[in-house]
Amino acid sequence: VIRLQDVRRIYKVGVERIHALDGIDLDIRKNEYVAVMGPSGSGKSTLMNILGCLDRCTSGTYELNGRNTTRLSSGGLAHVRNTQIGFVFQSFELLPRLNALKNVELSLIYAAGTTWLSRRTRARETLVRVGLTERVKHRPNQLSGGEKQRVAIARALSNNPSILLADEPTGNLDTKTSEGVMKLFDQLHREGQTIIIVTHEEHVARHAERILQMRDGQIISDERTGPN
Amino acid sequence: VIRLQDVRRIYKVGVERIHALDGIDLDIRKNEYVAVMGPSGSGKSTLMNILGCLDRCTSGTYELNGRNTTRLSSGGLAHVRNTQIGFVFQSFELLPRLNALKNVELSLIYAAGTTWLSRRTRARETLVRVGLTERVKHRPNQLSGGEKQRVAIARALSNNPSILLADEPTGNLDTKTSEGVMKLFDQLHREGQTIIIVTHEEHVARHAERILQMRDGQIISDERTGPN
Ligand SMILES: Nc1ncnc2c1ncn2[C@@H]1O[C@H](COP(=O)(O)OP(=O)(O)OP(=O)(O)O)[C@@H](O)[C@H]1O
Ligand SMILES: Nc1ncnc2c1ncn2[C@@H]1O[C@H](COP(=O)(O)OP(=O)(O)OP(=O)(O)O)[C@@H](O)[C@H]1O
Ligand SMILES: [Mg+2]
Ligand SMILES: [Mg+2]
Repeated sequence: VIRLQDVRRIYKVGVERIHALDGIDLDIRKNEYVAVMGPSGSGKSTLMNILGCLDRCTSGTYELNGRNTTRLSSGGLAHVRNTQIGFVFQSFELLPRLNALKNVELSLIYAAGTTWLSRRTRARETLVRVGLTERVKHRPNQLSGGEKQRVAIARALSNNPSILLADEPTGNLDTKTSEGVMKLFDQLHREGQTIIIVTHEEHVARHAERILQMRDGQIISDERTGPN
Repeated sequence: VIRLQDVRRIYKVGVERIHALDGIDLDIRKNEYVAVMGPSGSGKSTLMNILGCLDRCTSGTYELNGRNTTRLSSGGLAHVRNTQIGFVFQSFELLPRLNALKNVELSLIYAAGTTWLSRRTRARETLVRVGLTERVKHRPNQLSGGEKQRVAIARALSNNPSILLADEPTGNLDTKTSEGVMKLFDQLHREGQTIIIVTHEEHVARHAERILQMRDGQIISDERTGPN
């Protein structure tokens, strides 16, 4: 469902050129569960931004569901993002003036065949599933770090995306809350979702069936995990 | 050096009252190394904000170095923050228009007896110590999550504060980078600093000599860690 061929992403800072992605070849099949690990600065978030159609590669191609995304307009990319992809950002990216419930509802605007009532119900359900029943009316600055992270997760999940991209989704969560989130991801995987998760925690990566290791903008290893 | 007595912090959201801190009694001695753990939403960041003089308690008292902070004006609190405390925020809080070097230099403005050259040198040194030699001219939106986290750490450390408060300082760091940061904290502890670190990771907490567990705004356990 995902195919990257010789993807590169170069940032310019002054006269410096940074090869954030330095030639990535990657195939991911439908309903695969992949973890991405690697040192700080190795290109994980950059890879996720390209997979999530939030950024374009400098060169190379990205085929998503057989379609060459490199040829889509920014409107076309936005449509793919809103209908097929759920993205949990490393820095959450919640809208500061909306409370948790509204932040999640907003991602449902693009879901076909919804009414404002069904969106509200669906948003509330997802927030309950990440343990935030008591915090739905809080705005982001009235939430703890781990609560914001869970709103970001709820927002990504509520639209039932076929592809879930999660960048360090448990970085601010204690062990017990983090296990709750991983159980939720595991269940979504059983229900058919394709899941790609960036994490620096071994015990989180082991939920996946395949682990990619990145370094300096390249994938240096790609292993099946043993049965759990 | 730190004494909290029956400290409470209540937030109001609409008609709801949230007891983020629900009666905290805590003594921390000079040069102690304390880890704080607990579920998401249990009050850890709220506790850190009060210890760091960024927030006032709703009731109770906070003595810092024998001085009752509850009586200080906001100017007095700012002075304490700038001269005695180094704070690593859970969400980094870097200034978006300044590059990494300038973000760190800014925290040195209050250090007595510095020139712009000594501040620049000191800021650069601290960024090298957290492995960011190559990224000093990048602004926050040109940095990875873990790089931003390390700039926040460098900024907290460069002023040689007597008390270091770090809220999830390794939440976005891979294991190897995280060990580098913990080695740095351990060294600062040997040099005499008092360190209080919030973390959800066991292996990070074990660097400390004492671990507090929080739940629902209270400290429910307070244990010495065994020798490492
Ligand atoms: N400004 C605020 N207004 C209202 N409620 C708040 C505010 N800040 C925090 N809270 C609530 O107070 C509780 C404690 O928050 P705090 O940030 O201290 O938790 P925490 O232990 O640091 O959690 P985490 O591990 O998720 O970072 C949370 O349930 C949160 O929703
Ligand atoms: N907009 C940008 N401009 C310039 N350089 C950038 C930009 N964004 C990222 N970089 C650089 O590209 C490299 C890869 O960044 P990326 O965010 O993908 O790393 P990462 O693997 O997600 O790291 P982390 O684990 O710390 O989150 C980093 O060294 C970073 O400094
Ligand atoms: Mg990243
Ligand atoms: Mg917190």
